[in-house]
Amino acid sequence: MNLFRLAGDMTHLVSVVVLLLKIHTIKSCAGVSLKTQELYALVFAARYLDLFVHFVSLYNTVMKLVFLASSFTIVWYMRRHKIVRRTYDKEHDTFRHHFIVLPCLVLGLLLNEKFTFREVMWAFSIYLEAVAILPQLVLLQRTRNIDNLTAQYVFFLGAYRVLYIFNWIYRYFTEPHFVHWISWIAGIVQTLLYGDFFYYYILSWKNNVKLELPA
Amino acid sequence: RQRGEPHDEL
Repeated sequence: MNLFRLAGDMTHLVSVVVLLLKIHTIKSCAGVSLKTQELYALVFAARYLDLFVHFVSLYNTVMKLVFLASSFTIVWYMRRHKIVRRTYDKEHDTFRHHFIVLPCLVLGLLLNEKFTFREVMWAFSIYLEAVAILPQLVLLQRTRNIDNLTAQYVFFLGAYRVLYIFNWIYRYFTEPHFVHWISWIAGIVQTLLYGDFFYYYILSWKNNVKLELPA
Repeated sequence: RQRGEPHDEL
């Protein structure tokens, strides 16, 4: 475990906590894409299949449980909670996320570290996570007044990916034969998707104006 | 991490 990876995991944790707090306290999910949340729940479900099979560390197990619980809780809130579900921006959250699940599954079948069920699911989850933010970014372009908590949620998600890239660079230079093309390429693609969000987010923060993403 | 070992990253 290195500082970059720990900081990355903590930033990822903060992003889901920010989102959960927003939804739980103000009972609103305005501006939040249910499709992205469903994709994330699927990412964790597919990736953490070895939760009870391989014990890596207490930290690893606890964090997996936290990410699984939080992602499914957020989906539950947005789908089932009688107040929150009414604030869901259904008509603007129209990204056809089914169209990205299938290609990621096919890619997982073709490009994986070992052709076993768990490894295919793991690769699928890596590819899916890379594009899971798309529905959320599309929704932000269509949302007029983006509220701070939603913007912070996306910002922390992007920050966690940037930190993971530093983690991989560090591990590449400190651990012999630490090579993971699947995570690296998918992770770089994922981070690039946040590029223009970061640009407009930092610009709005510097000029102290409301965040607006150009459509 | 050799092949087949559990992925140690989240």
